[in-house]
Amino acid sequence: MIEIAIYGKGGIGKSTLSANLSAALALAGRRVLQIGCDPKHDSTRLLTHGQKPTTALDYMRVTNPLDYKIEDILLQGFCGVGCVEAGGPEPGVGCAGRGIISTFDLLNQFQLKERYDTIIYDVLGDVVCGGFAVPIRQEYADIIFIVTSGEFMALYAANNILRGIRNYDNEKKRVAGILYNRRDIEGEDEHVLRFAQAVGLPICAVIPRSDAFIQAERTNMTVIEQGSDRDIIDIFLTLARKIANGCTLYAAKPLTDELLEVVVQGR
Amino acid sequence: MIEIAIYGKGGIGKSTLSANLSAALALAGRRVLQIGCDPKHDSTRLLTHGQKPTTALDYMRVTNPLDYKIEDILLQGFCGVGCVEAGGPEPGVGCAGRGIISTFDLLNQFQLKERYDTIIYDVLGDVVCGGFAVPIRQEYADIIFIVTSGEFMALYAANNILRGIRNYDNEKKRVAGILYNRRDIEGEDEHVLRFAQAVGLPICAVIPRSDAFIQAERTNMTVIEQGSDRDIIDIFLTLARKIANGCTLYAAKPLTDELLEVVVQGR
Ligand SMILES: Nc1ncnc2c1ncn2[C@@H]1O[C@H](COP(=O)(O)OP(=O)(O)O)[C@@H](O)[C@H]1O
Ligand SMILES: Nc1ncnc2c1ncn2[C@@H]1O[C@H](COP(=O)(O)OP(=O)(O)O)[C@@H](O)[C@H]1O
Ligand code: SF4
Ligand SMILES: [Mg+2]
Ligand SMILES: [Mg+2]
Repeated sequence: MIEIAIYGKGGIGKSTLSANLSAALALAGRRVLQIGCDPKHDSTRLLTHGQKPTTALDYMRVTNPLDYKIEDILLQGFCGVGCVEAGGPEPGVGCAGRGIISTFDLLNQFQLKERYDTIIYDVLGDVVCGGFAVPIRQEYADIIFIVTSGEFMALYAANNILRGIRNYDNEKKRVAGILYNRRDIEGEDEHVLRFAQAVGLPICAVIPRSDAFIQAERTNMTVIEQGSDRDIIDIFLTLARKIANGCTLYAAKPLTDELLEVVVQGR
Repeated sequence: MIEIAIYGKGGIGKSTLSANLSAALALAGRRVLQIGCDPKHDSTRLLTHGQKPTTALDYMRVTNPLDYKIEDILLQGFCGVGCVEAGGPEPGVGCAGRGIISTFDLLNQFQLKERYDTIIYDVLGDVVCGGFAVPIRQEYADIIFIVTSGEFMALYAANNILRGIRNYDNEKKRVAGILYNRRDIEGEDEHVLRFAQAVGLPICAVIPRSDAFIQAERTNMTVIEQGSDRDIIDIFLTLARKIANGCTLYAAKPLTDELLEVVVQGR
């Protein structure tokens, strides 16, 4: 079994890329489980044609543990991909990451992960704390991808995620690299290239900013399922193949704030 | 004394707008203290010509409480604006919001707020939990502004912030309204207008996406101090005047996820 965590700033495209990657891995014959770890709980919509999942946290709030049935929170998506959403507590009340911890406990109770050979964690990366830091732990993610664009805010978050990984345990190298999701802004390629070089990570995939994603999203599908954009489909099939063949893994080497600014913005 | 909390999604422009508003309020004769409540700790750079502040959390980590001196973490900025940064713990280690709680305790120890008549809290709004939820408490913010653009992610965060406010205590109306910081994307005005109407909040200021901010940022100044963009300066002076004369305050009336999508995206 391989467990993959996909981190990045909120809104950067984690769920879009996770869902398309899950679809590509499933097409390649893998048994995939995608676990949404963002309080936004919309990670798996593109795999389930927009079905509204019952989040694990909401489910546990109203259900007697003796009555727990994993089918109540597990949706079947495109090409057999299993879909679960952690959810989160009400804003202003409790730890936003708590849903993730409770969800993992529940999934462990049912040994759900054992039914799959590939687990994808789609995790909010704006604050690397509480439950959001849990997939970084060694008993969870075997490999970690960071989604970023060339915008400073996204690279700042990427660098912060590297700090979180280093602080947990950098003995075992677990960062596969960067998934560069283009925002189509000026000088973007340069920013991401310089950042990647400075932190010693490969850019494992470059995803174009494309209407194909927006079109597919309108019908609550991945671009993989929608099937019309051959180039984008190939990008995800290639990434899926890389993962299946085994990615080289690297240590997390975050930059200081000062160096990050110099590297990205040249000042 | 009036205490103003400025919330919004990371990267939306909170610090830029907070610093320019603080500068405008100071020009109008108020004694302003700006407290940065984002682990990015760069809230006050535009007021201090880029000085790197010692964050309260870093300071407390290395200083004997008997040796605490408020001057060590308080920077003097443009037009007498006082500047403090909460900072945060290392990513992956502890609660990202903890710096805020510790900072408030420290400031209370020195009764720092009493030296000012206007407090501006610049607060990360991606997760409304832990320390990030503290300025929402009644003993802190008297009035709350939410910074947003027309992007769905920003409006989702704005709606989430309203949930946090409502969950704390909605008996006392404390939301002044929306600060619309344009991102210049298609159909943006419409999205923000529909959101504002649906949640019953006024748009208190519309800030154009402008190179004036980027130019001023290059020399680590607010547009107010830089002095060249008369229109933008007027926007902030007008907002400062509205605040000084007393804003009408509203209850937080967040939308359900479903309604938010229908309202913003028309589906
Ligand atoms: N490469 C891309 N091209 C065009 N739109 C994109 C692309 N990646 C993401 N998006 C859009 O950006 C928005 C945010 O993406 P999402 O995957 O939900 O972000 P996250 O999960 O990181 O919060 C979605 O509306 C999505 O369709
Ligand atoms: N109205 C605007 N026009 C142009 N650039 C802006 C505007 N508002 C913010 N920015 C830029 O966007 C970036 C993020 O703004 P910032 O205030 O740091 O966001 P936040 O504090 O919400 O994380 C900064 O580089 C800033 O100069
Ligand atoms: S640990 Fe992180 S997610 Fe949990 S309350 Fe603190 S800031 Fe929020
Ligand atoms: Mg997502
Ligand atoms: Mg900021």
